[in-house]
Amino acid sequence: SRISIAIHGGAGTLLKGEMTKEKEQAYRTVLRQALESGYEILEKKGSSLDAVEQAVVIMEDSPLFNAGKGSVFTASGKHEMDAAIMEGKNLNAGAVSLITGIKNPIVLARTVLEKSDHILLAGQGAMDFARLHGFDFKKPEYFYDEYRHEQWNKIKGTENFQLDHTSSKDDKFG
Amino acid sequence: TVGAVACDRNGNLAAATSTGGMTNKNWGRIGDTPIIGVGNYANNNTCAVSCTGSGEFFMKAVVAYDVSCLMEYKNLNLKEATREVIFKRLPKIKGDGGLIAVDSRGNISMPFNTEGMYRGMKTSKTETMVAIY
Repeated sequence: SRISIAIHGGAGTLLKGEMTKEKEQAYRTVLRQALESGYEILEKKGSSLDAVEQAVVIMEDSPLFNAGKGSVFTASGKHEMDAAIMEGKNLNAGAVSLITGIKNPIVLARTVLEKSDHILLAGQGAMDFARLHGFDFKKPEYFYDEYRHEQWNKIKGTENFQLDHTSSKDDKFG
Repeated sequence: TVGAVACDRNGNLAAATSTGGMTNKNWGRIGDTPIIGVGNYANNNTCAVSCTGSGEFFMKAVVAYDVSCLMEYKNLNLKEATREVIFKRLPKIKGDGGLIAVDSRGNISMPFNTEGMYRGMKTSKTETMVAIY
């Protein structure tokens, strides 16, 4: 079969007019890195499951995207992350939710798929499972990002929450 | 949110998605990402899907599995099924966002209905593409 990989870096992150040439180049560099690292696994006859995990790990390790290191702030000033992974061969899946301090949530989701009889683990229980399987936990400073903090400051203390994009309803179909 | 979908040499599909959620979120709010069949899904008989957008609407529309069902039950192809969901069904309930999907022949579709999209694709038959909308 033709080997293929596609990635996305979410919806939004920078507001209109904030995308400078330098930032655009930075985004393109990480997107390309993620793409190439996943594709290389496919080229070497590796599995699609390994390829998608690796591509997501590259993007989780970058502060530019709202996942892993670049996660946004919650109302209580923490970083709560979710992740899921699934393979089409046998419908095996693994997912984690409401986890904090984990450098690569997608790797924990894969561990749930491979080393538990469950599919979705959440909150403290998911973190206990991570500790059981030798995951190390990052300090909050690892997840700190000035831009994300500013995003949060603008709506901190209000009832508002913000997705990573300004949702505009006039048809931006593509 | 970040995500990836892939088809390997054996035609096996996989999908992975990871997110930091919403800025200033409260009450243990969970979006579509960790819910299999909503923000992330893979089935060798149809497609692998990874979504990004307003999670609440993706949950109401059960987006990822919806794409797979349209292929399985209505015999739509990947492009038709993904466009039906992102251009018609999701906007109907005021939902916004996008997805990336691949089928077991290695075709890729990446529709969206809102701004601020970061995408990339590479296959053994096409050029590498990285694009920002």
